Amino acid sequence: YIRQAMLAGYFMQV
Amino acid sequence: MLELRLVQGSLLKKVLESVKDLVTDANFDCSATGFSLQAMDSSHVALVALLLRSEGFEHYRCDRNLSMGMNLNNMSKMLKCAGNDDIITIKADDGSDTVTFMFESPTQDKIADFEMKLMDIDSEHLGIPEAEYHAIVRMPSAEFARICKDLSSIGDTVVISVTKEGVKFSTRGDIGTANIVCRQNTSVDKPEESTIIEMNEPVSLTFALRYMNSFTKATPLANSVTISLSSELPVVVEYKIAEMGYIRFYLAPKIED
Repeated sequence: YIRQAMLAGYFMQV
Repeated sequence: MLELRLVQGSLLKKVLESVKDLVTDANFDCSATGFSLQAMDSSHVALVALLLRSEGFEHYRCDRNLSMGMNLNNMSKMLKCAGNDDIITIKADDGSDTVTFMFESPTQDKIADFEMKLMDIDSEHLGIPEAEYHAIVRMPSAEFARICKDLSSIGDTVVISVTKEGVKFSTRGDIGTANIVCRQNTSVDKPEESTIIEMNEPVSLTFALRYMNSFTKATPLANSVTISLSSELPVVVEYKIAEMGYIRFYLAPKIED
């Protein structure tokens, strides 16, 4: 199964 | 008070065309550094970061930092009314809920102003650290656009793999598979037509072609595109805007669980 990663998994909210 | 005069108004028109399909509403931030934007698409998978440095404007007045919420579709409608050779000036008063776009023809015989309503947008700002990438590919932007377009007629996702052989773009779909390999090519006279691959280690990542195709709307802004890949980070697809700044698109990969 291939899922789409989210940006929030890589970058922190500032 | 804000007043930004951009002699090459077509740049702003092209910027809008390259982001309006990805993002509906966005805050444009104005500071001493320049005119910038950071916005995510509605599914929080892709992000666009734009910077037009203050030095690139013929006149740049920004008395205090200002964030202006704009509907990009409406902004695009207004900018489409500017001629390609027009000088565009963006004006806003402190505390005003409107922004004015002024278009001047190069011969100064036609001057138009369009006032657009601003909007309040709760935007999330992400901190994007400087990072080391496993591989950085620079290639002609038109070539990259062509590859994304061609592959999207076969499949929905693209696997981008960088090895010492070159960069490979692959897809698969119901009708079959496709692989396009681009090798390093610096022997051409025109540097903008060369493909340069810097690889620290091999990397292979999968991305949704729908987003990649959307990023290629920025192709008219630059002859070259830079694709930075790391297995630990979203890909960065960057178009440099001549002497002014950049537009960068970040896209989170598809991951096999």
